[in-house]
Amino acid sequence: HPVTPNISLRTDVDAVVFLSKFGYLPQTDLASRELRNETQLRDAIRQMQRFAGIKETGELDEGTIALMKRRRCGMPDLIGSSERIKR
Amino acid sequence: YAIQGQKWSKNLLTWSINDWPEGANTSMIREQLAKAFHIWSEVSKLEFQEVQATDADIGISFFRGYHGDGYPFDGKGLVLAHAFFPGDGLGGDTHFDGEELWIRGQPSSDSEGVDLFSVAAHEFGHSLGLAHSSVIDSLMFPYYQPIGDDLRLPYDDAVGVQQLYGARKLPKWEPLPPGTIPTTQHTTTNLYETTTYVEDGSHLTPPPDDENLVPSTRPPRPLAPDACNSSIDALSIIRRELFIFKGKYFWRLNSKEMNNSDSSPPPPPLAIDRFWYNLPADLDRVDAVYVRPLDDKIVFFLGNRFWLFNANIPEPGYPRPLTDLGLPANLQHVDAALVWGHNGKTYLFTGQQYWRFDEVEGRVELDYPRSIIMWRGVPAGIDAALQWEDGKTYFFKDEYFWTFDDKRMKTDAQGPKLISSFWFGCS
Repeated sequence: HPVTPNISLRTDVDAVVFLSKFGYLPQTDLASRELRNETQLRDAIRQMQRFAGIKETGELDEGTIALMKRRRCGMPDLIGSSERIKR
Repeated sequence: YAIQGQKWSKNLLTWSINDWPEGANTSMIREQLAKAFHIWSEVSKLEFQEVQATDADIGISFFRGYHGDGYPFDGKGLVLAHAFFPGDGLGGDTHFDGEELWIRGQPSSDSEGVDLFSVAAHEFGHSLGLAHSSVIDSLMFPYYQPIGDDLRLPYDDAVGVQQLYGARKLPKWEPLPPGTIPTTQHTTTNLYETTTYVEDGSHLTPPPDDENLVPSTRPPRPLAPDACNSSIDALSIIRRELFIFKGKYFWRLNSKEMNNSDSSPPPPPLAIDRFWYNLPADLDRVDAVYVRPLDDKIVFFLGNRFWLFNANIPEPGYPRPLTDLGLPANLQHVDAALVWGHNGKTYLFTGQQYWRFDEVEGRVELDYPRSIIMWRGVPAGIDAALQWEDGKTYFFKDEYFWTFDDKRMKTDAQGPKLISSFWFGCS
């Protein structure tokens, strides 16, 4: 059943787009965001926080949103997802 | 550092600027890009040559918005550039967002702009085959961090590019400047001395007996194992590369290089904790490792616990006890883990026993353990097991390995062979 995540994604940064674009969520699911469950999103956020070396909260806190707004390279962060870009 | 998997098969790479930004200061751009290439060639065997041709290995373009490669730019801010990993066509090409204001150096407090050198140096790392690094001070860290005009490649990036293309030879011992009194801690201006470790492995030779030569700054001598005189703890193929673990170290070998009879000696091993974060700080060995066939995640066994990694990123919730896999509570460790291509099942070995593991259920199957005698010819207490890309199954113990015939269910009649000669190319 579709699950609407409780986690607030309504910020001025589209967190799901960010997490998908940079390899923390599968890109194929972009069209069905409501199917993501909260655990999946929190894990993705936590993984992104760990990679960037900031506190792992699993939340879209101030530091995480600030990081998502930082200028960066357009390539994904994870090895597996980076393989997708070459295709 | 993280290697994506593809690399150039030559050391001289050409580059050209194919599409310029509006109102470009062409000399500034060419100068900054050349400087960005230089920091990679300075520490590796690579050389770069600018050409006026559209078929250069690394084509450089400044584009706006949608530009036909499926990765549109987003205007000023956020995404600054992207690059393609080595290969034909788009491979190696680097695209900068043409809507950014590209400048030389850092903007002053009352001006804006993005330092082209900083961004280009990072993107060229991708063009050479490096993926993003989670080491914050590294150049391949994904978030833009202004770097000084005189940047030299950070250690993490230098080791990464040298792993792919080899290290440029640097003098390890330098003559004293005239009039200097010899000391044992003379510091040279060569910031890349650490890279000589990559070229020479653990075999840093003692200084020559010459009072006019003094040692330059170098890292502590690592107690790394010798590939040509060593057993192994564990091994697995992870994203097309062979990872072999021994003690606190691992080797990362490209299969094409392994199959090349002219290949150079094995590269030096790297410290496990420099790549696989979150394993115990006092780790002295990995017992077993395998890649889960369902999701390509990597399982490490250490003692009576196991860890799960996605690439080299640790998954939350680990380590977990072996009992979570249905293994007995008195089991203190796993000798080896094998995903057997013959039936796609995962097998866990310890001593004289083995279990078949159901990846879907997440538990070992009911009528196990069984005796290792079922694998005729394989000794008890193996160190590691692997299904290699030649389709054969290999078992490892001490300095030897056994080739297993999956159809006849017994080891090769030729008996065990030396690990060092086949897997590391030692003579």
